Amino acid sequence: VSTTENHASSHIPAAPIFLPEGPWNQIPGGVAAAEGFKATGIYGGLRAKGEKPDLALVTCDVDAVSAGSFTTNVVAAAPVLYCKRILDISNTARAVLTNAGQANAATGKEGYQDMIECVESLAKLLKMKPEEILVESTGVIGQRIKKGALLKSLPTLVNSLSSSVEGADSAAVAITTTDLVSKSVAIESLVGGTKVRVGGMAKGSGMIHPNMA
Amino acid sequence: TMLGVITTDARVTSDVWRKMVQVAVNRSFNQITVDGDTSTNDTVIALASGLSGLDCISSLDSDEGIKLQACLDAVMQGLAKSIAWDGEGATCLVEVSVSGANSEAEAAKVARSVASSSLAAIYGRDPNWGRIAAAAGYSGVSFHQDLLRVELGDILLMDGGEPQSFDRRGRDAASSYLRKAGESHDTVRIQISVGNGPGRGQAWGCDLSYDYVKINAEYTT
Repeated sequence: VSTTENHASSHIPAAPIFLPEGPWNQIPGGVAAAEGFKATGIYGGLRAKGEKPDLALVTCDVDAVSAGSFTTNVVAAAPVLYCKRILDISNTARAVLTNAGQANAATGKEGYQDMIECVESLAKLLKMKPEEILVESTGVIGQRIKKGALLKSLPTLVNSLSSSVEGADSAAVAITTTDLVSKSVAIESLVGGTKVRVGGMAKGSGMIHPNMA
Repeated sequence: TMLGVITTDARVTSDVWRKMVQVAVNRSFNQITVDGDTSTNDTVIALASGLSGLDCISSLDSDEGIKLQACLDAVMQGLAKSIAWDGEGATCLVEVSVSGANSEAEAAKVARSVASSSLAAIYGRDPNWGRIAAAAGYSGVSFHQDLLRVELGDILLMDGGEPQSFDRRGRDAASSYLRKAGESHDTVRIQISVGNGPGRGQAWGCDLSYDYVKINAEYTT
């Protein structure tokens, strides 16, 4: 069921990135460009149709200082409630798991429990504590995640982690839903005389009017 | 839904990082709009490994703090603009820049109000300054309408609250500016000045097309 990362970027092209001018250089590698980060995206059988990657993982080799900004929509999805709780009790994190296809929103206690099971299973594979793992979901509202397929894909997901450009690109594809392009960028700049890298990936095409706090 | 994962190898204290990230989100993702629908799942997670070797940043106002904030703003704006560029059914990115407001927050509010307006006129390639002025007017930010200046690209549509005399050539030039942007999925730039204040802000959206309705009619829950 699961495919490896190198099919990912053949699914959708990369978006043009319009970076503002500034004292930085654009470099490849997206979320995996900064020191200590790895990423991957695979097809885990979560999407309603097609075989575009739909499961992404970003990890950090060390405890990373964590921050988050979340929807202020009071009908908040399970991963939003979970991440806010984790960020309240911890200043650091080691991983971000993202699934595309089901938003796990308006899914009640079962939806929340489904996510907890996936986090606990991933924590074992990564040899991390569950509270070191943050979660993002996107897709159809009201549907629970395809937990069986997700759990089955975790070993392949963890084994395909890499700090390569392909790893970052495949993760950027795996988080998309109705997007026509993947969104990934990284820059390098001198801060305090030291070379610092900042990278990221994003998704979004419809239901877009963020008011995050 | 928009999701974001941001990573850096800068070293920064937890409270400074959390403040920095929210500032950058307010200057980027919270300034985009495609359809006015705020999702149940919108999330940005940002992780700092500290492995670059940089000394730990413990103040937003330090030189290093200001530089890291600028880098964070740039990455998030680059990603946010690509989301608006890829809006469902979009044929062009709409970038709204506002100046002359009393504060950055007020300028951002006017900009987002204009970007959020269903400027179907953009899809119709109609340089409709009236819709732009109206969207600025209902933003909730007060300003003197006789100070309002609106430019589309480098074509002045309104100045000092007065519509510019618009001969056929001028109107055709403005329409072809919009058409070219739509044909090459480029950026339509709307510049608005609302007064003489120091506040500047930007927002990004896209034009509203028939395809948006079609895509969403088929995306059933």
